[in-house]
Amino acid sequence: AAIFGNVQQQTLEVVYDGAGGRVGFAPNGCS
Amino acid sequence: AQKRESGEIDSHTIQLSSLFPSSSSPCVLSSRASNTKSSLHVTHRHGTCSPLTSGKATTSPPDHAEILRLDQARVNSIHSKLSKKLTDRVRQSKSTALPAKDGSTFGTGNYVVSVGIGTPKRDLSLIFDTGSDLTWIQCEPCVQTCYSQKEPIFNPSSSSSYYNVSCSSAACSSLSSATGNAGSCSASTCVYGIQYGDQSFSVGFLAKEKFTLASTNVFDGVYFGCGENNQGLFTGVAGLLGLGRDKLSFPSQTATTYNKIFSYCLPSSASYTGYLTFGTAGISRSVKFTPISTITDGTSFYGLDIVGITVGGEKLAIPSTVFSTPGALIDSGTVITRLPPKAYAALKSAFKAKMSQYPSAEGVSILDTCFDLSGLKTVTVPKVAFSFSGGAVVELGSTGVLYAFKMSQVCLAFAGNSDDNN
Repeated sequence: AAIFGNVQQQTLEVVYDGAGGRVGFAPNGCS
Repeated sequence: AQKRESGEIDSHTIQLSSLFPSSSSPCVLSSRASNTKSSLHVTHRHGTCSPLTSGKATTSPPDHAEILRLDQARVNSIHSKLSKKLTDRVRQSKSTALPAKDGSTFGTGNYVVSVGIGTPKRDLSLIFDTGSDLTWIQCEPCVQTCYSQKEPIFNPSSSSSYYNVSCSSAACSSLSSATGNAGSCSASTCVYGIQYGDQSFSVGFLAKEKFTLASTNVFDGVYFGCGENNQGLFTGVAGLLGLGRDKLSFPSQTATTYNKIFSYCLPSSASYTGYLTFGTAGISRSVKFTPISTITDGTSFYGLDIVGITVGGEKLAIPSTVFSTPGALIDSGTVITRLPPKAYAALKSAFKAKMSQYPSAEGVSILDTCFDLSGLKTVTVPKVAFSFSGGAVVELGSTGVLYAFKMSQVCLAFAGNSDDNN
């Protein structure tokens, strides 16, 4: 499988919604 | 129009000094982690913020070649775990026996949080990992062996809220899906074992204990591994916080409070802290969601469906089957993003074409597209965006595209998988 690694996750806020069955990203969500 | 003219819309201009943060910069704490009740500071294991380096960064900068070697070992074990699950599904229809090479390689485990465990509470530094499920820590009396760790090793006999778990409990039977190994029995106490592909492992008693997050969020009776025999790349940290999707993972065990929702911002450099927040507190309104894909059903991984990549505003001509055949997942413990070979080839050629003004440099380890930026103050790189199923388009930050070894070797931070199916 392709794997989205932690270098690419930097500066993104990454949201795991296990109950909702979804993953979210907020670009620049960390500033 | 002016921005488009100057190409700023589709590119980042990066101060090269930011790619080489000094190892003595003072620690800058995440305000989110400091101000949100259910948030933990995330520190870079080797940085000035890490509790493991008592205020100064480790003198020797991390060995990049070693980081990338271990990263590949982790990726190989994730692939073997996925293929095993896949053949498990196939196995229902066939009787072929396949070597079980389970567990995930630990990798470099760069991101650490502090969690309170036991009564009285002991704050312990744990690596957080969305690619595995079982939380475990080293425990006295280290019947077999313990690696060296910064904080004193947890002693269950000094905690009034510690309980061993019996072999007949449901939690003991769910160890096989959480660790790849069924629980075993020692004097009617459940024993766990988790093995990471790079000779790292932890074996000990499955137990229940009080966990305290950010001093005020108390969870009684959390199942975790009390490791009496631990070895491997964990030096310095007390254990691991498993954030996968299995029922024994920490998000699953705290679902009544946090509904299996958590979010994080990784520190963008070793002298900053990021945050790991449980629950919905503070989640940005601009979050774009994509459904967890079915490719990883039956495993603890968070699967994603990538549908396209854009480089400098140009959508790459990659057939969607290139992504859908092998599938994709997100992992906090994998450093460099891995792409199917055809997708990586398209990204590499588009990126190189937009970086033609910079001299090429020798590749390093798994990274084969590098540039010599010696003598420059800034570099202008094309923006890279990922499109996921459900319409989410995610533009990577400026630090998400390059991996810098030294000024004369700054590389595209992506690598191709070895074949189209993995």
